This record gives sequence, structure tokens and C-alpha cells, in this order.
Amino acid sequence: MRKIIAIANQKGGVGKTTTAVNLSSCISVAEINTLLVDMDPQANATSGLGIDPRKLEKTIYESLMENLDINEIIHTTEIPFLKLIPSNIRLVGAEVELVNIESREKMLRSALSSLKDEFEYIIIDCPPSLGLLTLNSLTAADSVMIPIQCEYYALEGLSHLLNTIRLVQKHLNPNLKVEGILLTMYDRRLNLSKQVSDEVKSYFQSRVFDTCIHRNVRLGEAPSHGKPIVLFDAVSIGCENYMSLAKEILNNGKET
Amino acid sequence: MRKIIAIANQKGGVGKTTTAVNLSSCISVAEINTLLVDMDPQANATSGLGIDPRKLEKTIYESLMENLDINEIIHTTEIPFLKLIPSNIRLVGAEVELVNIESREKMLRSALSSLKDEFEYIIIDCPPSLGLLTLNSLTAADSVMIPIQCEYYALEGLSHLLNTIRLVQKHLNPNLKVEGILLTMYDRRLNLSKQVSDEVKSYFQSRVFDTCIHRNVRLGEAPSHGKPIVLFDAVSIGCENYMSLAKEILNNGKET
Ligand SMILES: Nc1ncnc2c1ncn2[C@@H]1O[C@H](COP(=O)(O)OP(=O)(O)OP(=O)(O)O)[C@@H](O)[C@H]1O
Ligand SMILES: Nc1ncnc2c1ncn2[C@@H]1O[C@H](COP(=O)(O)OP(=O)(O)OP(=O)(O)O)[C@@H](O)[C@H]1O
Ligand SMILES: [Mg+2]
Ligand SMILES: [Mg+2]
Repeated sequence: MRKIIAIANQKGGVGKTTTAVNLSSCISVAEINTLLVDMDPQANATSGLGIDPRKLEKTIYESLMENLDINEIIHTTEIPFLKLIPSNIRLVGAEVELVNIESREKMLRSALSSLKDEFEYIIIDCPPSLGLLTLNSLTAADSVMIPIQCEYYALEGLSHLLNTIRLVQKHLNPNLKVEGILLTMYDRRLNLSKQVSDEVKSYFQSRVFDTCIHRNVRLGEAPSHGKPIVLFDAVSIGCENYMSLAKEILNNGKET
Repeated sequence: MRKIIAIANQKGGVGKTTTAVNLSSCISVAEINTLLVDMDPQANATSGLGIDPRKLEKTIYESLMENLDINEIIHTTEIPFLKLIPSNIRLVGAEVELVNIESREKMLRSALSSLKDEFEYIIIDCPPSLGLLTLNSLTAADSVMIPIQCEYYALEGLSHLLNTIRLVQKHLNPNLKVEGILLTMYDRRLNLSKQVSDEVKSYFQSRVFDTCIHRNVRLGEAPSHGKPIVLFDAVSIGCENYMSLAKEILNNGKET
């Protein structure tokens, strides 16, 4: 099963990077070749795996904008079956530099096309916007996973994100599917979490993952050690949740 | 004391909108004429004050891009001394449409220039990016307030934000000052909050506000009722924190 999944939501701080880093690492510990692509100039996914973005000369920016061979930017990580394509702040320039390029939304798709045989899963972390970096990710992807924080503002932007997905499906990537809606930072002590989660489930029904990611401080601490949760604290709730999400994804893969 | 303060940080979900909505409303209940400007296409500040962005025909977009008189887009709110310049999703277009305009970073500054006599404080909510909407806000502002969530990833992007502020000071707005660093979502039960807060205080010293905003579910619930915290739950910790921040800002104003 070969699949490229983009993790996208223009709302900030909803758990895109935490999901990209931990889902890719939980899949890879099952000895499945996995690639994490950091398409955010903030480079949080890069540093979440212990790599310092400021020290990098070859990132996704050089591959997209300077035609550098993509194999030259693939980094190993502490997990044997997990590789990373890092980013750094130079990627900010791409949002503007791509504007006047002919096939500006398709750059990432062509860059990744040579890698589809090497990796079973490619996970793409998107920035908090619906600009050209996210459009490139949605155009390259087979499906999109939408993390939603269990907070009120998180519901507000959904219709715009779904519109953007429809436009990408219509003009750029007709095969793009919605992998699912992932509830994140669920706090069982708060009514707010339950209200938002009930609302999301009644609207999206079966497209919501069974797995819900609970608020768990270990998920917030792991990045400061440059480790995914499966290496930082394998017995935490956070790790349990992301392992269960990985299983759901792997099982979804079997159906199609 | 007339002051325009931009609330900016490209990291998503750190409390920019929550701070913009609640600081502006806490200042205005002291019967000080205050204007909140929503420069985020997500329009969370607009809906946080109970206005539906989808129903609006006149927003900051029409003023910036279609030269509509700014007085035509000023909305009243439930608080007499608080007015709002709303936004909605059309503002997404401005990020790209502004690219080829001569004085593209200065559009908001000229739009707001006629209002400086009418309002003592103008607070601008920025989107989670350092694109043209945030650059316009930093160019229009007298000072910038930087909310920092007490989480590890929040520290990562600071150097890039400070570089951008320096560039704006050098080329676009020499008078731009840093109003201060605001610690948000502090959870006294977590070591992580304390670690991040200690690190920020040791790096930024006196530029960190004495007021720290604690994690308080009432701040997360208030937007679903379209009310700022001072109307939703005036006795909550969240309201106490933002009232104390408003006092600090008003006192800072006296010094200069
Ligand atoms: N389930 C969780 N429990 C506790 N903390 C979490 C959880 N998920 C994410 N966090 C923390 O919340 C913050 C926001 O998460 P993250 O950075 O993954 O969101 P994002 O959507 O990628 O943000 P951005 O929009 O800036 O890219 C981070 O500091 C992260 O460590
Ligand atoms: N002190 C707090 N306590 C509890 N919840 C909070 C607090 N501050 C903000 N929140 C909630 O956290 C989420 C993120 O906050 P907010 O939307 O204000 O951040 P933002 O920086 O404006 O995000 P964006 O980058 O998307 O613009 C919101 O759902 C908000 O209600
Ligand atoms: Mg992220
Ligand atoms: Mg906001």
C-alpha cells in the first residue's frame, strides 16, 4: 500500500506537526518504510526529530526551487525505517517565488514522484495557511488528514479548508481523498472538549477517526528532546493514542 | 496616549486572537476609546466579538484593496467604547494581490491614519504568518506585542520573528518598538510551563510582561458565545489576567 498523506489545517496550533511527527514514527516502528516531509518554514517537524534546521544547507527549498536531486536531502533519523526531508526558514521565500512559476502547485508532486517506490507512507506536515506550500502538499498527496483541536475557533475555519480541498480536487488533484478528521488535545475534564468533539462527530460522521488524541504533556515535552513520543515515552497516553492512529491508518490502507 | 499595538507571532495557536479580543475589551471597559482591527482572514477576532464574518460585505479587505472609506467598515460591539474593523475570508486574496503593488506594506498604515484621533488604542490581530498582512500590521503599528505559549515549539520561531521586526524597523517603520512578550496558556501543574517561562524571562528580562495569562477554559468557551471574557465571565482567572495586562499597558503608556 503506497500512500502520501498531507496533514493540513490553516488554523494554527491544532496539532499538525505533533501528528505528522508521531504518526510517521509510529508507522515506521512497524518496520514500514516511511518518509516525513516538512513543508513548513517554521521547521518544527525537523526539530521535533532532533535535527537543527539552522545548520542545514540542503532542504526541501533547494529541491523545489533549485532542482536539487531529492535523494540528496533525505535524512536518516533515530528510527531505522523513518526518513525525513527537512525544511528551514528559506522555505518562506518559496511562497512568493512560486507565484510566477507555470506549474507552481505541482512542484512537490514532481519532486516526490521518484520516491513513491522507496516508501510505503509519505507524511507531509503543512504550515498554518492555505498558500502555495499547502496547495503543493494537497496536490502531491493521495489523501489529507485534518487535525481539529477540541476548541471553538477550530470549528470556524473548517468550511474554508474543505472548500480549498474541493478546489484542489477539481483543478489540481482529482484523486485527493479525505483520509479523515482527527480530534486532538481532547481534555476529558472539560465540557468544551466534549461539545466540540460531539459537534465534529455529528457533522463528519464516519470520517472522524475512532482514535482521539488526548491532551498529554509528554507530547509537548518530547520535541524539546528532539524525539518522537515513541522514543521519548512509549508508555504515555500520547504514545498510545498515536500508535492506535497508526493502526487505523494501516487498516484503512488494507481496505482500498 | 495614542497607540497602535500589533499582536503578532507566526507560530500558530499561541493566543494572538484571544489576546487581541480580550486586551482591547478590557481597555475599553475603562471608558477608553479602543479599536480592534482583524487582519486575519480566519476572522476569529470578528467572530470572537459575536459578528458573523460570512455575512459581511464591508471588511478590512474592501478598505485596503478597493479604497472603501474606513469609516464605513467600523462596527459597534456590545461594549460602548470598543469598535471593530472586521475581516473575512476575502482577505486571503490580499496576500497575493498586494505582491505587485508599489507601497504594498504601507496600505494599512495609510488606511488607519485618519483614525488616530478618534481612538486612544488600536489593537491589530495578525494571522499565523509573516506575510504581507503581518508586515502591513507591523508597519502601521507603534509597537508589537508577542504572545508566547508556554510550550517548546513556541520558542523555536522567535528568532525569525525578531529578525522580521528588525527588518521592518530598518526599512518600513523605524519607530516600531516591542511592547512586550506575553506568556500565555501557562499551566501551573506542568513543569513544561515553568521551564519555558523561565527560559523566556532569562532571555527577554524586563521585556516580559509581569502579567502571565494562565490556561483557563473560560477563555476557550467565551468565543463560542461571541463574547469577550469581560462579558462572558468577569470573575474568571482569564478575565483577571487580561484586566491586569490592560492595566500594565495603560501604565506603560504613561511612562513615555
Ligand atoms: N495532544 C497534545 N497534548 C499536549 N500538547 C500538545 C498536543 N498536541 C500538540 N501539543 C502541543 O501544542 C502545541 C501546538 O501543536 P503543534 O505545534 O503540533 O500544532 P501545529 O498545528 O503544527 O501548529 P502550527 O499551526 O504553528 O504549525 C505544541 O507546542 C505541541 O507540543
Ligand atoms: N489562556 C488560555 N486558556 C485556555 N484556552 C486558551 C487560552 N488562550 C487561547 N486559548 C484557546 O486556544 C486556542 C488558540 O488560541 P488563539 O486562537 O487565540 O491563538 P492564535 O495565535 O490567534 O491562533 P492562530 O495562529 O490560528 O491565529 C483557541 O481555541 C483559544 O480559545
Ligand atoms: Mg506545525
Ligand atoms: Mg488568531
